[in-house]
Amino acid sequence: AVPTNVVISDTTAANYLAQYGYLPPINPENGAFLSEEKLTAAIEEFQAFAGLNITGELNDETAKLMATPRCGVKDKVGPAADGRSKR
Amino acid sequence: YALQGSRWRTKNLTYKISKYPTGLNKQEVDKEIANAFNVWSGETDLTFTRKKGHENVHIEIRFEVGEHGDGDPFDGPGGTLAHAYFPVYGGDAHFDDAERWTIRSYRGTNLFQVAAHEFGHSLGLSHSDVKSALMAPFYRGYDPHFTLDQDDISAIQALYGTKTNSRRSQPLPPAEEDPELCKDPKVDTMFDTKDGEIIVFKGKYYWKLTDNGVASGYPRRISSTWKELPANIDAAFTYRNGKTYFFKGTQYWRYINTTMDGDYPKEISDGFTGIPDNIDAATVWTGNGKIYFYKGTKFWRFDPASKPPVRSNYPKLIQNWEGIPNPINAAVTYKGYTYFFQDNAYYRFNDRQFKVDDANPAFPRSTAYWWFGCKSASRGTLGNDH
Repeated sequence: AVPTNVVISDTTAANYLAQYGYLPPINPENGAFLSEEKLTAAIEEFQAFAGLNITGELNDETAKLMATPRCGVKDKVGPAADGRSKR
Repeated sequence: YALQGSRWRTKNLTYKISKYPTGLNKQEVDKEIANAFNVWSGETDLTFTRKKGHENVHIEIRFEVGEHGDGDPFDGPGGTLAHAYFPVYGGDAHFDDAERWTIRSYRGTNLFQVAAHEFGHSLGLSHSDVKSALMAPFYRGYDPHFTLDQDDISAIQALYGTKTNSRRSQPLPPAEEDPELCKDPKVDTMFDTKDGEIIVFKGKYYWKLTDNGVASGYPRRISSTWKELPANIDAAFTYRNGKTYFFKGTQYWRYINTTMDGDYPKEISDGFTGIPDNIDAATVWTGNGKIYFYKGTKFWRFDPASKPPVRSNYPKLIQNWEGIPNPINAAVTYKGYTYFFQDNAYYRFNDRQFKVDDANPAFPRSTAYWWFGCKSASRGTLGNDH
């Protein structure tokens, strides 16, 4: 069941967006230097892909969707973010 | 849809399940995994052969917990359910065994649906932004009537072509019974396409009928075939102009086959002046080729060639159609007759005598038995014991 009121921090959101290809992989050392603009743009891209209102904010419906069970494969897959490489 | 960029060179692929989920019967898992592959082989010439033991295969399937050797650890119940490799990276599929995998259940996480999605990746499909597509990234819960969205079909056929080794070259599988229609044969509407096929609408699904029952591969979602057409349609008919009209509430839509024919929906009061909203059924009567609308105890005749299309002496009472009950749920023309449906029964109309046809067994008859091929339903006249 889709979780109800979900609170999600910017860091958690940034990790989620990185995991699914909306942000470059976050390096633990420099993760803190993610700019506000980059995070907003990534949220907008996620909202666009998921068919949500594109606000760039981590609003309730966006947080709820981020908490929804899903496939682990990235949404943004291309030459740059090449999905998954078998190690 | 989105393609990752790689695909298999061969269409005959092999797979094996190297590690099973802890909470399910192995044979059941084998069946569900095979069904999940069938989703894709049903639309292409792809074939999937299961191997066992240490044989080399294209797609290896494993149920794992946490870190499992590929640097992408699973995260426990919820969150990430599974992931898979695109063909260029090996094609394997991994499932988080911390999930509660279930089969044909509203509880837990449906193994078949998630597996079919992951195998889409194993074949080269990326995530789709069409919410109703199987390849959308978010799990949508168990769907007993799962069907591929047109988006998914277009995606897989872009990689592997359409199905040519189709059933057409072999005898069609026998018409099938559909549990839902056999259990409750009351439908929203039925109509005949310009090719003479009979389509049944019920809720958000539709079935194509054969002469003996329900065609295999159904139900499918109405929205996956008639884009933008809502569920729970009131009535539909195909006119001799080859266009199919759908009615719901105050609105109607016009399609040529499955393509919307203009800017719809429009108001019934605009396009069918004189016809009320929220109708029960509509059909082109085989007796005179005019369009008849039915609602409650009344009916209207609509003749596009007349001015006005509905004469002032309408509506009239359905009881004029001797033997036809009211209200009716659906009406359809089939092989030169007009049929009326109410709840689980139907009636064939004799146009010359203008009354329900004499037949053996007499009408009303069981819709389930005679239209949906439900052998468990009564063959005889409904409403009495012989």
